[in-house]
Amino acid sequence: TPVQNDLMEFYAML
Amino acid sequence: MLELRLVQGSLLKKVLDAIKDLVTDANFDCSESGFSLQAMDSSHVALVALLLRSDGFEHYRCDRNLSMGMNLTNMSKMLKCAGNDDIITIKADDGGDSVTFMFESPSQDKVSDFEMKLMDIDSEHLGIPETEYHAIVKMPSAEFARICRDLSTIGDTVVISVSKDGVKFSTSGDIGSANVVCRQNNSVDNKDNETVIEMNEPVSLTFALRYLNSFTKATTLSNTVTLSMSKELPVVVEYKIAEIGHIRFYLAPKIED
Repeated sequence: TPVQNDLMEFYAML
Repeated sequence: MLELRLVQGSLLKKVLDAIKDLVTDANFDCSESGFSLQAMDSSHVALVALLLRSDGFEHYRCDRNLSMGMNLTNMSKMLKCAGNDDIITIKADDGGDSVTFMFESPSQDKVSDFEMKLMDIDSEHLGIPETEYHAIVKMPSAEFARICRDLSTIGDTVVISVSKDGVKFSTSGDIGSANVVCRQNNSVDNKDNETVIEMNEPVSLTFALRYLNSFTKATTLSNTVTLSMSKELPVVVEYKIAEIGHIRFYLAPKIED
């Protein structure tokens, strides 16, 4: 099942 | 001193209806450039960014940058007291602890003012990096709302896939599964009915339908919606607000663990 991640984690990766 | 006069007051009522269920408290920031808001939902999965540009107001006075913390439920209660045709003026004093909403009927025969207490809200302003999106889909906002609503009766999540063939919305649940494909079309009569797909490379992302359904409360603000997607990045769901600005929703995708 796909896991819901925190929005900020995505932008932190950039 | 802050004084913002919005002739089309219904826009502000619609904005509040669009965001009040997603965010409870938020800081409205007022500067020379406009009236804006950025806030995350309590689970930190979605973010809303609103901009109403200063040139969209009939009168716009903002002597110094001001951040006003408001409870959106209470603000919505007050704005519901404005008629749909009313002119709305937002007034506040620098350093004051309240904001006043003034409603004027179009014929000027009724004027009301509602004062609301401000609140201190600690909020972190998230700098969203400029990114190039792999795929941008523009489609009728009512169609997008319909698809999200329909699919949420079947499943909890939707896979949005953009390819050269079109944009596909897929879900599955206990009772079965569903796919809706919208192909690019060009409407000669009405640009608002068009589905336009700009794609550099195919993208497929999974989202919780609960949030997308919440975003579609902004459907009344615009006839079209734009979905901007890149691999493993939050989707941006944007509704333009007439000639005055936009409301953007950012939603983190679900990723296979």
